[in-house]
Amino acid sequence: ASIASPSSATNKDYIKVNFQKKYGNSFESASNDTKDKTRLVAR
Amino acid sequence: DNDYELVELTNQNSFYSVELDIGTPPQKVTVLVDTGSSDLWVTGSNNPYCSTKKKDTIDSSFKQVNKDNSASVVESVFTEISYDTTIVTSEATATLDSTASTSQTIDCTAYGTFDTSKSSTFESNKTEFSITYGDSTFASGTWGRDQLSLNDLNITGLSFAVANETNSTVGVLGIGLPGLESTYSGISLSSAQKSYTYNNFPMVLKNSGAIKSTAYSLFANSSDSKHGTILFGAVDHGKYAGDLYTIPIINTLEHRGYKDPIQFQVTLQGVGTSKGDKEENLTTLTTTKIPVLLDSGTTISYMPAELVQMLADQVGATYSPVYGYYIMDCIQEMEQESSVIFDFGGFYLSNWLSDFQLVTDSRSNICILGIAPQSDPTIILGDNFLANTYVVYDLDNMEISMAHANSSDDGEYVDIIDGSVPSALKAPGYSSTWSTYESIVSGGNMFSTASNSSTSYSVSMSHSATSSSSFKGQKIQTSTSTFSNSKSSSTISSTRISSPTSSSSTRKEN
Repeated sequence: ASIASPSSATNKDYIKVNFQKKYGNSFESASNDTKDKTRLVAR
Repeated sequence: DNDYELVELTNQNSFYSVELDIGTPPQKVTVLVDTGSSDLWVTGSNNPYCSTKKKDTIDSSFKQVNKDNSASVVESVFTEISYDTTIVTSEATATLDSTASTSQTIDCTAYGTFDTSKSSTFESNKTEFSITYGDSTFASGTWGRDQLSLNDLNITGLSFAVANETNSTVGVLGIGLPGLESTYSGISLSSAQKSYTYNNFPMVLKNSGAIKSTAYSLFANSSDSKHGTILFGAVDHGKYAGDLYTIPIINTLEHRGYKDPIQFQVTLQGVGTSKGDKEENLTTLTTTKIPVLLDSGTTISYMPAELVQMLADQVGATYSPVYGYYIMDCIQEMEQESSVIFDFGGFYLSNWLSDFQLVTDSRSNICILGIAPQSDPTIILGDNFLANTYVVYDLDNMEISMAHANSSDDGEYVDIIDGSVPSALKAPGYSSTWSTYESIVSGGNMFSTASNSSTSYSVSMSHSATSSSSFKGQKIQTSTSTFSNSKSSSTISSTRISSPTSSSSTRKEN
């Protein structure tokens, strides 16, 4: 594979990859929002 | 009036994701970053598990509270998503009890799918792909190649699979060892199929010359941060405190025919606790050597059931059959609290106990201990450990270096990894690695070794709240452990900043 690294890291012999941290009670509802979402829901 | 209320657990899950652009024209897909597996795969747009209607998806985030229970225990049913791959051994047991059932449909719009028919550059290599994970999710499909970029890094040429059938909501970017690739150690390989390894993501970076060593540093960042970083080919000395110590990756599957390690397991030589700042409050739970998997694809941590019981007895947690986890009082901010201390071979990493708590929002101040029992005689240290630990995975030398993470943004001091990890020290216990499974014996003294050396562990932990706004409520824990033995003496001082807002420092998966 030909790796064309981002101009920011070209020829630096390292590659910096930022990853997102997603929070939620399920993959479907996960988001970047780290605030506690607490809800007491009487059915 | 109908005896129960629905309580949504606080928002504590976390998993690490990156966004890929695949095909021509590019289609965006988000995948989970996973050191516990080694294949890249994305969900195909024709996956029958994808629900056409949103209401089909069953969201297990609501919990039932049994009101007539004096403890008002919040019943929670959630599945721990652990992406360490199931390996072809007779011992492979589902390390996690999963409530996800494959009959559930999933919402595939959340993280995107890849439609091969809409890419003019997709090439299938007509090889079957199949993988199963420790939480009973699976993916199967076909291997192929296409235009591919991650953030703005062009990684075209990297083989990836398109899963036309999967019950996992999100695809996976496995960055583990080549031996863990499903083409080599996958459980689906029929005897006829010849197993082989291929160049996965870290190896593609190395072979293309983008990095000098097949090694990377994982900085998971503080527990409530929005992003972390993986530095491929380098180490950032600004992201850890104290010294980086190096230990070997061990092979727990040699008896299964794997002559080299295929997963990131190292030897844990002792587990203990400390209470507050006092040195005399150090307790050794065990000094039995136990294999530990350092897995970014697992959210909480897992230990053999008997060890979790020892820890629970020590910290006042009790097992709740309702949860299937241990529960305990939530540690209040600034309360003098315990730490869990890991001895990796003469160097110690300690985490606040609150970092291992999952906060429910039941009004009875109940917290789940985010160290869960498992039947495997091994330990998985997941995100709630990695959030406080800087880990360098060196795939070329089959070593792992670790230190306390420093998330106080002290700037970047990047060194290229070329042959070995710069500034890392070989751990004093580097060579005394795990060799065979033993029953876990309680007690011992991990804080000083036996007769032949005067290694002693002195802990001075000062928990002090800092008032500055950016670190409001932060605690500074300085643990200094001093080693002196016949050959050399080295003083390790590691300062760790950990947020007491434990509610966001631990996570659980659906």
